[in-house]
Amino acid sequence: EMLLAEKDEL
Amino acid sequence: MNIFRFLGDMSHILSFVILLLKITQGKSAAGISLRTQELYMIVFCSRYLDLFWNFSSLYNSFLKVVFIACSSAIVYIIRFKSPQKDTWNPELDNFPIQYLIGPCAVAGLLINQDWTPFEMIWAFSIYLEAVAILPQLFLLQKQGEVENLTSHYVAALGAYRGLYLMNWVYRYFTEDDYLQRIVWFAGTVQTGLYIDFFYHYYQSKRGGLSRPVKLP
Repeated sequence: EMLLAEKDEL
Repeated sequence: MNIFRFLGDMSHILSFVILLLKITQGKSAAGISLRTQELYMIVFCSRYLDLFWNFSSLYNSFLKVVFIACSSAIVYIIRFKSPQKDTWNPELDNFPIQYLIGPCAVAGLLINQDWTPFEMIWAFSIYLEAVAILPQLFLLQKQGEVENLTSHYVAALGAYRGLYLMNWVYRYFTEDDYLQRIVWFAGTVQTGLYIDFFYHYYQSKRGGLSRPVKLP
């Protein structure tokens, strides 16, 4: 399973 | 949140302030690429679609709204408002942006983190942001000499990219599981586009003189 990077940047 | 990321966001906001001041106070959009501004509007509107379902922090959500609002306001003023709309020169600012949007859309469909519609749109926005400054750089190149405020605007955007690059390096070494290949690749390409501009910006601003930037 691919780990999705958290979208915490703009 | 680290200092590089924060300062990066602040110089991004500064770039909007400089541009808005220039076109509202100076009443002219001469030297500003509407094409680039439209690309940024597309970038923010597509990337921040997740405002409706993702919440990371108030800071993030607030800035997302600010970025969409500022880029929309800039496009609106240059396209529709007098006297600014009469100062925009479509013959000079004629970069064929369909050749940027098309390939970025295909890249977004093919190369993304997960095969969901939003991940495709999100990747598209990352790729498009990387090249969105090109119409502006080409316009400056054509004009040869760059007005001070315009050069400060591009410099603030370049600083934002450089600081984000440092933010990624910092996060890579301080956080576990922090991997963002798409963002890093596109961000590095994007920052690279500013290198030539920064060389000329430095040449004309060194020694505290405020000469206009001259491009070859």
